[in-house]
Amino acid sequence: MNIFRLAGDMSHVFSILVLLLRLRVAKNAQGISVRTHELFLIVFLTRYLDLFTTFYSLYNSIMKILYIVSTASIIYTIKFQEPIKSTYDKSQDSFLYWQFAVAPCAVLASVTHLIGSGISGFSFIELLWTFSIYLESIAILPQLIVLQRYREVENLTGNYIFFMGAYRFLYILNWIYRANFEAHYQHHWVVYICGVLQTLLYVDFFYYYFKSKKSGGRFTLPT
Amino acid sequence: KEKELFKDEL
Repeated sequence: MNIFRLAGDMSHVFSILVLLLRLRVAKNAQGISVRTHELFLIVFLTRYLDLFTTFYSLYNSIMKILYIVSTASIIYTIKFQEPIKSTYDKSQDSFLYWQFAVAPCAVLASVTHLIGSGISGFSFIELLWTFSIYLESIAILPQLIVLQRYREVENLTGNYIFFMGAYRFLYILNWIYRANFEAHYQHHWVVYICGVLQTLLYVDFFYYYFKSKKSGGRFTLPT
Repeated sequence: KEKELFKDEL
């Protein structure tokens, strides 16, 4: 554990809390994509299967459970809890995530896992872990698309996405730190490429986020 | 072995 990873994890937790708070305070789901959180739930459920097989640390286990429970709670709140449920506009949140996210990532993960470990080293848990790395890298896309459709970004929604992006950026610093200060460290290019791709997806958002903070005005996205 | 390293991350 290093300061960058801890800060990243905290940023992630904070972003989830901001979103849950935002849903309860505003009592609506305008500009929020459930599909993004459904993708994250798939990511966590496929990556954290090692909860049953390996114990790393109490911190690690607690955070994994926290991510799964809080993400499920976000989905439940938007899809099933009134009055929020009736404010959720399905037609705006229409990213075809099975065709454009889950299926391609499953194919890519199968190919890279088979190339990496061969038939003899095949492991279903490893395959799902690789799949989750790919899927996480694009899981924010439905949210960014919804944001683009609404144009005007509500304050807490902007903050929630900002802390999501900050979390990914801090993870890159964490890898740089680990590569320099950890003995027996080995690079993992799939993790790096997906991590960088995921962070790049936030760059455009960051630009307008800081611009609106600086001017103190309303946060709107250009067409 | 290589993968183990990244499994302690979230």
